[in-house]
Amino acid sequence: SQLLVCETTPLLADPDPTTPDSDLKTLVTLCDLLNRELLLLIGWAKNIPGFSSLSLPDQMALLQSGWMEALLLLVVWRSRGLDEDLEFAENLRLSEVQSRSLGLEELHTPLRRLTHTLREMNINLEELLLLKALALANSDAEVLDCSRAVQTFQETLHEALQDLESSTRPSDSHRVGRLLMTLPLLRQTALAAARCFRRLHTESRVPMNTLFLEMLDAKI
Amino acid sequence: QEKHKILHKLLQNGN
Repeated sequence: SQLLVCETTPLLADPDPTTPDSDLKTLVTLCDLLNRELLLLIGWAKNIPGFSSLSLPDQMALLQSGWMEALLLLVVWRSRGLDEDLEFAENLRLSEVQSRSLGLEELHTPLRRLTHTLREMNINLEELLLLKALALANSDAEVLDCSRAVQTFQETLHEALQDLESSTRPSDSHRVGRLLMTLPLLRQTALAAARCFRRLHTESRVPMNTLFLEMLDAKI
Repeated sequence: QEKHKILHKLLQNGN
């Protein structure tokens, strides 16, 4: 219930109306959107029960490692009603052809695969939000200040997922496992996404917000 | 933490 309460309204893309449409403009708009979502995500993480009790270095470590996974899971959720496109925002959808043209092909295919898997499972919002929190909690940060506290944080979320499934789908004992098994592809895709965006900044000079760059650097 | 000063600030200050 707490995760449902602290989920914010999806943001809209905010393209510069004075710039003519181009791939560069779409990328700038996309990165600006992701940066604003990242800001919300940091606020959201603080509302996950147990997160704020972790030490500041551990909060940073989890966010630096898991932020892209959490953001991409929202894209997957928004894209669930579409067959081929990815919906980053209600007014920013990318087809496979557009993604390729923007240099984001490494993202498109695995995100569509993940969308397909979760759609086949008929995943609901409660499950998605728990997966999002678990992706953050299970971020395999290299150095932790207090790994016991992080483990307790993970266990609380895992128990919440188990409670949810045992009360809503008592006959499906494999559902928690199936949901957790979608996380490796999410992690792999998040890393590919971070590399893609870093490359777009260094090689194609796509301007990006300082926070977004700082978090990309922490991820790679 | 110095390298990641924006995140540090956001988590510390709450704004």
